[in-house]
Amino acid sequence: EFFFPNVTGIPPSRLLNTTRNLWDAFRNFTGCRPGVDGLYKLKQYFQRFGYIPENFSGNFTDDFDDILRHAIEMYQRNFRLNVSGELDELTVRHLVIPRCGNPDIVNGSSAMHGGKKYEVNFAGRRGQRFHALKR
Amino acid sequence: YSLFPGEPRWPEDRRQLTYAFDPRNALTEEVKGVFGRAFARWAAVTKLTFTRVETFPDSDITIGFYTGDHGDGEPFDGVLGTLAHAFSPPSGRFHLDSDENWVVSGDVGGILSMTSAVDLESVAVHEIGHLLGLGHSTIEDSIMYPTISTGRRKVELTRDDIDGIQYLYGTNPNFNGSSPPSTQQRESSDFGGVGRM
Repeated sequence: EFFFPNVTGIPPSRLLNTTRNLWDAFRNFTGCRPGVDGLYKLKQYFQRFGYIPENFSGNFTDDFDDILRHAIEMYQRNFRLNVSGELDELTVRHLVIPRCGNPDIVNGSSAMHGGKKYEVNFAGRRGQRFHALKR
Repeated sequence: YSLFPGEPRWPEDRRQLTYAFDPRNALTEEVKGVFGRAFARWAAVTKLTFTRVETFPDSDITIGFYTGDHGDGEPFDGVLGTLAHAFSPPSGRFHLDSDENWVVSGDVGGILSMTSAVDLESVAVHEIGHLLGLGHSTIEDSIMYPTISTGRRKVELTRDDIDGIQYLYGTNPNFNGSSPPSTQQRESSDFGGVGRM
């Protein structure tokens, strides 16, 4: 049911139902800066792909906090976007592109920069401080 | 290119790998042939070989299409989003999201400008890279770049991909070592990709 010989073989009704996906909701976050709420799903996205450590034991809030800002910065660095720590339009448009389910960062270390590794650590649960270190 | 932590790879005595399809998917020969072409692209540049077998549980690499939660802790999310995932060596598990509109002929462009069509061979070549030990690359034209826009076909290994896989497994004696074609010359097309980017 899910294989098609070419793009014209896909029933129009199926295309109409499937041109948007759950990540498209992230487009609403374009331009978000600290102080804007409603972002816990984006944090879950970043955690899934390694930008927030899997062993982070706190609950995600809707706040645009340091956890999110550092995840965005690392994502922008990996995808060679302007590293601003903000959800600018290009970053959000990139976030919703379909992708491989494998994480970009494994065990807190990204090797996507040809040997330059970026390590992420939580300094502690209290205050949820989050640091990104370039080695 | 990048490698998984610890640089896992298939051991020396397991370089003639077998692959099989989950019989529950009842895939056609045409679909299975797409994977055969994808494996051949990696075999062309390394000493690895890939042979299709019918004994699913016993093969080195197992391929299956699944939907939602399929038991490995990494549930699929419906149309688009995550398309597939694969495990590092020597796991051999290769899972694809059966909710996608997989195009098997390579004809993914030219008519509709924004569709949910995903080129199966493009994703297969990428995931096989993971099965062999490659992580994600920052080189946008490379096979191992993490994202692929709908309607885009990208199946040719780039120098970055080749360097990575040859670091792990050495060079195919029959590989002439010439640089892959430039981006413009490579077999690549997109109609929705630019729009989505």
